[in-house]
Amino acid sequence: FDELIVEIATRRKQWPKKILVHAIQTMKAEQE
Amino acid sequence: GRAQVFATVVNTFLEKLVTAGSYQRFASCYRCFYKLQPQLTRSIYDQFISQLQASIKEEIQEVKNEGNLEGLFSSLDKIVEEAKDQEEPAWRPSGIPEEDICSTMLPYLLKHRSHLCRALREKEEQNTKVAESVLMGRDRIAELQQLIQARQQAWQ
Amino acid sequence: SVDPMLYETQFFGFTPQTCMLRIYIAFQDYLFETMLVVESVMLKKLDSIPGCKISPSQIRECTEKFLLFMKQHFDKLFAKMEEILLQLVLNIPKNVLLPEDRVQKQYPCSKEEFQALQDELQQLQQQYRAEAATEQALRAELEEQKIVTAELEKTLKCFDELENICRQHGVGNFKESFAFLTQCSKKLQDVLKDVEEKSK
Repeated sequence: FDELIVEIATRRKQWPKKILVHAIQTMKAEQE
Repeated sequence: GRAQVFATVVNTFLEKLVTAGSYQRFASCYRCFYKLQPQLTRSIYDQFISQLQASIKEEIQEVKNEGNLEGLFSSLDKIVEEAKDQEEPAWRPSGIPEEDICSTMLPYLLKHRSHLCRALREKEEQNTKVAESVLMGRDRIAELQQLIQARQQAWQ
Repeated sequence: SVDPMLYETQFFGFTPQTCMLRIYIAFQDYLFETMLVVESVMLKKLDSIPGCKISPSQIRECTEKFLLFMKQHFDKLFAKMEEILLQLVLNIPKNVLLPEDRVQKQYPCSKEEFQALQDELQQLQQQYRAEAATEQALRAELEEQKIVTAELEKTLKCFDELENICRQHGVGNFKESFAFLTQCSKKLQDVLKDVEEKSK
C-alpha cells in the first residue's frame, strides 16, 4: 500500500511534465 | 520553521523518555544487582542513557540526510508562507488523471490555438489575394476570348 | 480509515507514516540493543564476582521488567510525537498548493471546457486544411490560366501579324481590299470571258 501511494504521488508530480513534453512536440509538429 | 519544530519535538521525546526511565526506576528494576554494585549500577545507567540518546540523535540525523528533510522542510516553509493569504482550501488531485492534466495542457493548447488562428488568418488573407488574381485571370481570358471572337468574326 | 497523505507524499517523496515508522523501528531497535548491552555488562561483572548468587535469569527478569516499563512509555511518547509531527511538520496545510500544481490555480479547467477547446482546435485544423486545399486549387488554376492566356494571346497575335502583313503590302482595310480584290477578280473573269468569246 505504501509503495502504491509513493508510486501514485510520484506520477502525479512527474508525469504532467513528461506528458507536456510529448504534447508540445505534437503541437510543434502540427504547426510545422 | 518545520526543521525547528521537528528538532524540538524529537528532543522533547528524548527528554521525556529519559525522565520516564529514571535512575530510581532503573535501580528498582535491577534491585539485586544494585544492592551488590551500587556505583557500577549508576555508571551502567549513565552509559545506557547517553548511548540511547546518542543512537537516537544519530538516527534522526541519518533520517534527515536520507530524506533531505532539512531542505524539504525549509522549502515547504516557503511554500506555506507564500500561501498564507490563501483562505479557502487549495486544489487537490481529483484522482482522475485525465481531468487533472487539463490545466497542465491548457496554456499550451491556448498558445497552439492562437498559432492556428494566426496561421488560418494569414492563409485566408493569402487566398483572398490569390482568388482575386484568379478572378482577374478569368476576366482576362474572357476578354481575350471576346477579342479573338470579334477578330475572327471580322475575318469571317 | 487511513489517510494516505498522498499530497504530502507528492512533496516529500515518501509517505509521512513510513517516515515515522522508520524512526519508530530504529528507536525501538536502539532501546533493545542498549538494554542488551546493559545486561551483558552486568552479567560480565557478576561472572567476575566469585560465589555470586545472582543468576543470569534473574538479571534477565530485571531487564524485561525495566524494558516493559520503558517500552510502554516509549510507545506513549512516540505516539504523541508522531501525532505532532504529522500535524505540524510532515503535513501540507489545506490552503497550500504545491509549485508543480500552480497551473491548476492559474488555469482552472473543467473537462467540458477542455473538450470544447480541443473541438475548436480540431475545427481550426480542418479550416486550415480547407484553406490549404483552396490555395492549391487556386494556384493550380493560376498556372492553367497562364497557359490559356498565353495560347489566347498567341492566337490574338496571329490576327495582329495577319493585319501587319496586309498593312506591309499596302492593304489598309482588309475588308475593303478583299471586296476590291473580289471585284477585280470578277472583272478579270469577265474580261477573260470576253476575250475568249472574241477569239472564237
